[in-house]
Amino acid sequence: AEDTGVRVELAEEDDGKKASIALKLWVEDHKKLKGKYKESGAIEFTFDLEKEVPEVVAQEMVESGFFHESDAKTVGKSIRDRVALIKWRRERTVSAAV
Amino acid sequence: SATAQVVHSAGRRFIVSPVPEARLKEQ
Repeated sequence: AEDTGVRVELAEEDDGKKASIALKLWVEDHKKLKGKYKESGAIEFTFDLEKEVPEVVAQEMVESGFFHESDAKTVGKSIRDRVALIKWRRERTVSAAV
Repeated sequence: SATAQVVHSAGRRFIVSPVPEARLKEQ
């Protein structure tokens, strides 16, 4: 995944079955963000792997005051990359089991 | 560690806590 300066990681163990998973997002490189980034903590949230869209969560973070509008795309991409990795690992685990 | 919560109008809860220690040292 491209280094966007925004890090997204699992906030809980992934058993490969649950539809919703807890993720944690934080800024590693403030310089890569266009807007001024106030929050220096890690933001934990739940994401439904089947139904939800990363860019929508990013927009909610902007609306909640965590990020500037101009960084919504970067945040959305960071979440998308992590979600894609989670799904890829799940598919690999399933195919290995078969 | 201090945590704060923000609930978005769409209902999603965002829990803010300190960045994981190990990651800070990696930089």
